[in-house]
Amino acid sequence: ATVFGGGAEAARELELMEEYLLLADVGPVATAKILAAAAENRRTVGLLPAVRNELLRLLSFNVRDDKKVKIFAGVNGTGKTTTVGKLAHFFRQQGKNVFVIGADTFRAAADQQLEEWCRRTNTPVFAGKPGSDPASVVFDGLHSNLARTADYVLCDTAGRLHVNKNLMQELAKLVRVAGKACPDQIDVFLTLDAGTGQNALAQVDMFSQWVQPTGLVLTKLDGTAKGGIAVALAQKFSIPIRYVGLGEGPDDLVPFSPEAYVDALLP
Amino acid sequence: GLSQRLQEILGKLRGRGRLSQADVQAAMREIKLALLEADVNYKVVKDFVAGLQEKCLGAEILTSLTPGQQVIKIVRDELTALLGGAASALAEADRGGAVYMLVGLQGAGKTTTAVKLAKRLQAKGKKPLVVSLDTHRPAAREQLAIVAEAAGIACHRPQGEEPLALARQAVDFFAQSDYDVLFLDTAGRMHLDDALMEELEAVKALVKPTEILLVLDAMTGQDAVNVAEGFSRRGLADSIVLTKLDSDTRGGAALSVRAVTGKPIKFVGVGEKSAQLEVFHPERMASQILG
Ligand SMILES: Nc1nc2c(ncn2[C@@H]2O[C@H](COP(=O)(O)OP(=O)(O)OP(=O)(O)O)[C@@H](O)[C@H]2O)c(=O)[nH]1
Ligand SMILES: Nc1nc2c(ncn2[C@@H]2O[C@H](COP(=O)(O)OP(=O)(O)OP(=O)(O)O)[C@@H](O)[C@H]2O)c(=O)[nH]1
Ligand SMILES: [Mg+2]
Ligand SMILES: [Mg+2]
Repeated sequence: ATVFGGGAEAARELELMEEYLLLADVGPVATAKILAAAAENRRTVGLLPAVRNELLRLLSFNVRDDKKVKIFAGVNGTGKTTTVGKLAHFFRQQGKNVFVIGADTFRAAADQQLEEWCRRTNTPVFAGKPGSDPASVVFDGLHSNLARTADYVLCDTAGRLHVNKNLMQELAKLVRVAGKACPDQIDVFLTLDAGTGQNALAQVDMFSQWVQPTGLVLTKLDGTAKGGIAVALAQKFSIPIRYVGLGEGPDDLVPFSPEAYVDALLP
Repeated sequence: GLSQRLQEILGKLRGRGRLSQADVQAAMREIKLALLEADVNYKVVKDFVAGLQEKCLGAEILTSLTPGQQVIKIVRDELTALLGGAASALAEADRGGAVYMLVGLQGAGKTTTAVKLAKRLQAKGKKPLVVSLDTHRPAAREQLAIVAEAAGIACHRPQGEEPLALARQAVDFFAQSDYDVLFLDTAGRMHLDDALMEELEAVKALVKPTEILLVLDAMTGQDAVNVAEGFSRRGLADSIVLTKLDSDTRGGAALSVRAVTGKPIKFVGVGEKSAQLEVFHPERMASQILG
C-alpha cells in the first residue's frame, strides 16, 4: 500500500522518515526538501530507496582540483590540528612529500601539539612561535625550501568563531598571503564537528564571506552523532566534503565516500 | 524570528479573549520549527510543544498583548522554567578540600574551562589547584600548565602516563597542600567508548569528587541528549557547563540536556580568555533559543 503513495500507512512511513532525518541533524529545512524530492520517486522505488537516491545525488560532489597547499580553518575544537596530523600521515603513506606549517600562534601549546603529531608521523614541520603573526608564519613557511619541494603543504590555523570579525580578517589575510606565495595552488578546508547542529550552516556561510572554502572535513564521525548537517550543507552550498575523521589516531581519516556516509546515515 | 512569525499568523488585534484551537495549532507548528532550527532535540520538542499546547489552549490573552505576544510570553516562561530553577554555585565539600572533575567529548572546552572555574573561585578567596589527567592528547598537560600560569592559577604536574596513577598523586598532593579546591582536567572521550568511560568511573571511585561537570559545546545538535545521557547514567555528570556561547548558535542543546537529564546548567563559556565564564541565566538562554 505504501508504494502507491496513499493512506495512513504511507503517511506514517513518511513521518518516521522525517523523524529519522531530523534526529540525524539534517534539520527541518533540508529534511522537508529531501522528502519533497523523494516523493516524486517514492511510488516506483519506495520511500527509503528514494531518500537514499536523493541523498546520494546531493552528496556526489564534483571535485575538480587537488591543490598543493591546504589551509585548515574552522571553529574552535573542531579537529584542525589533529586532521593536519592525520592527513600528513595519509599522504606520506602514499609516498608523497609533505610539509606542515603551524600557523596557530595563539592557542596554548598548539605548536607542541602539532610538533608531536609530526614527530609521530615523521613529517617535517615549521611551527610558528606563539605570539607571532600567523600570516607571516605562512609567508615564511611557503617560501622555505621544504615547502617548495613538497607535494603537499598542510597549514594549521587557530580556531576561531565565524562571528569574530577580527579573527575572520586575520584568516582572510593569511589566505591572501598564501595565495600570493603560491598562486592557484590553495585549498581552504573547513573543519566541522559531526556533532554540530544547524549552526554549521552559519559557520559555512560566514567563513565563505571571508575566504573561499574549497572543501569541508567532517570530524568526529566515530561518535553517536550522524553528521546529518553535511546533508543540509550540501543542500545549501556546493562545497565538497573531502575527508571524514573517524577517531584520534593517525589512520582515522578517510576520503569522503557518499555511499559509505549515506549507508551509515540511513536506517 | 519566531515573534514576528507568530504576530503574522495570529493577527494584530490586542486583547482578543482566548486563543482559538486553530490559532494554537498554527502557533505550535511555528514553535516546533523554531525549536528544531535551534537544535532542540526532536523528542524534547514534541514533549515541550505538547505541554505548551495545553497552556496555550487555556490561556486568556491579556488586554495589553496581541495573541502572538501572548504565545511568545507563554513559550518564554515555559522555557525559562525548564532551563532554570537550580543554584549555579559549585557544590561545597562536606569537609576538607573540594575536588571537581571536568569531563566531556573531545574539543568541548574542558581544559580551558578548568582554568576559568579556578580563576572564578580564586576571586572568591579560594586557593585552587588544577591538575591534568590527560595522557592521551599531545601536549595536553603543557596546554593546561600554560593556560593556568597565564591566569595566575597553580598547576601541579605529577609524573606518569596512567590517568589513575596521576589522579592518585593529584589527590595525595592536594591533601598535603594548603590548596582548598582541586580541578581535575580529563581527556576528551566519546560516551560510546566503554573502556574510556570505565576509566572515568575508576577515577571517580578513587578521588570521590565533590562534583563532576560535563562540559558541552553549545553548538551541539540532536546528539546532545545522547552525550548527556551517556555520561549522566554512569554517574559522570552532576552539572553542565555550556561552552562557546559567544558564537551565534541558538543553543537548543541546553534545553535538550536539561529536559533529559534534569542536571543543572551552571556556567557558560563566552570566550577563550580565562575571565570569559559566566553564570548560566535561564531567561537569557530562553531568548537565545527562540532566536
Ligand atoms: N573521536 C575523535 N576525536 C577527534 C577527531 N578529530 C579530532 N579529535 C579530537 O578532538 C579534540 C580537538 O582536536 P584539535 O585537533 O585540537 O582541534 P582544533 O580544531 O585544532 O582545536 P583548536 O586549535 O583549539 O581550535 C582532540 O582531543 C582530538 O583528538 C575525530 O575524528 N574523532
Ligand atoms: N570562543 C570560545 N572558544 C572556547 C570556549 N571554550 C573553549 N574554547 C576554545 O575551544 C578549543 C578547545 O578547548 P579545550 O579547552 O582545548 O577543549 P578540551 O575539551 O579540553 O579538548 P580535548 O582535551 O581535546 O578534549 C580551544 O581553542 C579553546 O580556546 C568558549 O567559551 N568560547
Ligand atoms: Mg588546533
Ligand atoms: Mg583538554
